[in-house]
Amino acid sequence: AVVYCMPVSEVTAQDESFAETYLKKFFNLTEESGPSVRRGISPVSKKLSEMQKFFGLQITGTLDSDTLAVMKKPRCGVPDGTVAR
Amino acid sequence: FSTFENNLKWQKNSLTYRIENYTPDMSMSEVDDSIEKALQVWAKVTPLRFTRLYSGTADIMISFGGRAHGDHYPFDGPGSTLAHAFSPGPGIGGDAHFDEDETFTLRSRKGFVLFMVAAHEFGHSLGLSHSDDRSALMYPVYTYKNPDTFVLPQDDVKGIQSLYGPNPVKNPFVAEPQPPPTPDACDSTIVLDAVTTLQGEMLFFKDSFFWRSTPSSRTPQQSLITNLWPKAPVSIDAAYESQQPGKIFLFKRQHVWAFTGSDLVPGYPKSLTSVGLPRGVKNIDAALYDVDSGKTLFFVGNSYFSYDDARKTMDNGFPKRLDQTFSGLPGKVTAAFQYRGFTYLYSGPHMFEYNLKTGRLYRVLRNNYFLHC
Repeated sequence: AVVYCMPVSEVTAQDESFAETYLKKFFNLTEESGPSVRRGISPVSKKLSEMQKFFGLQITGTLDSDTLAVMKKPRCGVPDGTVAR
Repeated sequence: FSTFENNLKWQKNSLTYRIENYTPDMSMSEVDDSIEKALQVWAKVTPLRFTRLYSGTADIMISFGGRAHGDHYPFDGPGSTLAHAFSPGPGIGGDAHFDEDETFTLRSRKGFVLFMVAAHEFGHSLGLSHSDDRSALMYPVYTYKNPDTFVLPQDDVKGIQSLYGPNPVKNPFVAEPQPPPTPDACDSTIVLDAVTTLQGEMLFFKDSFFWRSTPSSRTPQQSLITNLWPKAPVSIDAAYESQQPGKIFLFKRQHVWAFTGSDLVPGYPKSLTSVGLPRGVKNIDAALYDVDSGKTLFFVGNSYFSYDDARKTMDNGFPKRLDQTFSGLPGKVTAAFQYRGFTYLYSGPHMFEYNLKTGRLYRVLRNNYFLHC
C-alpha cells in the first residue's frame, strides 16, 4: 500500500483567535445573531469569505494557510471594503 | 478603488497639514520630505494643494504614537497595523496617525518606507477607502516601492479624480511653481507684512498666513488668512482695528478691505482715497489706530499721515516725516499697532516701542517679541 503524507497545515487555536481579531478589526465581525446564524452559516465563516473575496483568495469560508498569511502581512489600520464606509 | 459613504470629500482644494511630532527612526528633514512628497502624489493628479502649518489646527494633523494614542483605535505594537487615517471632515477628520512601534525609513527595505505608508494614509485623509486592486496604492497591505521612482497607479488616479477631478495644470509632471515656504514666526529675520489687535488678540500677518496671539495662549496659532476672511487679500501691506471693536481694515496696494467678523463689509474693497489718502499714494506700509486721539496713522515710505476718523478728513500739517515724531527708526515702517497704551512700530527685523504722545522711544525689541519664541 502506498501512503501519501498530506502536509496538513496546522491552523492552531491561536491562529483562529488571531483571525477572529483580524476580522473584527477589518471586516466588522460582530457577535452576530439572526437568520444567517440560524441557517448554520457562522458569522466567522461569512466574514472569512468576505475577506477572501476582497483579497482574491480562494473563497472557502474556512481559515487556511493562504488566508492566514495575508492576515499576518503589515497593513493599514483602516477597515476594508464596505466596512470603511 | 472605493470611497467612503456618500463620497465624503473636502469641500475646498486648499488644505493645510501640520506635522505634530516625529519618529526617532528618521531625521526631521527626512520625515518632512517624505510627508511633503506623499501629499504631492495626490496634488499632482488633482486640483488639491497642500500648505504646511507649524502651529494651530490644520486640516490634516500628522502624528506618531504607540498603542493607545488618543483616539479609539489603539495600535498593536510592531508589525500588523502600521498606521491609520480618518476620512475628510472637521476635528479628527483627515488626520493621519503612524504607529511609533514600527520602524520607518526613507527608502530602505529594512523597515517601512514612510513615504509609501503616508501616501496611502493621505488617500484616506482625502476620501479614498481601500482598493482590492493588488497594484493600487490604496491596497490595504503594505508593499515596498522605491520612493524615487514611484508613480501613482491608475486605479488610485481614477479614485481620487472621481472625487476632485483632474489637475487643472496641463502637464503636472513639469515642476509646478512651488507655493512659497510657510513662514516661521520664530525666524529672527522675518519682516512681518502687518500687525494689528483684534478684540484683545494680536494678529501678525506674513504672506498667506497670520498668527494670532492671545494673552492666555503661550504659542500663537498659525492659520491661512483666507481661512478666517475668505474674501481677504494675502501678502497684505497693512492692517488696523478701528475704534468699532471687531472691525478690521486690511490694505493691499491701492485698496482697503473692511471686515466685521469674517464678513466683508458691503461696499468694500474701496480705494485708498476713501480713508483720506491723496490719489498719488499707491500703497501704504503700515497703519494704526490711536485710541487716545481717535486718529488713524498711515505710514508711507519715510512719512506718515494722520486721519481723523470722526471728521473723515486728513489732519492739517500732514504728511510729516517719520523722524519729526519717531526717533531712532532706521528706515520705513513695515507694520504698526498699539497695545496696552504703547505704540509699536516695526522697521526691518526690529520693533520699536514708543509713547505716541511724547514720541519717546522706550525699547527696541526683536520682531518676534510678542510671538513667544
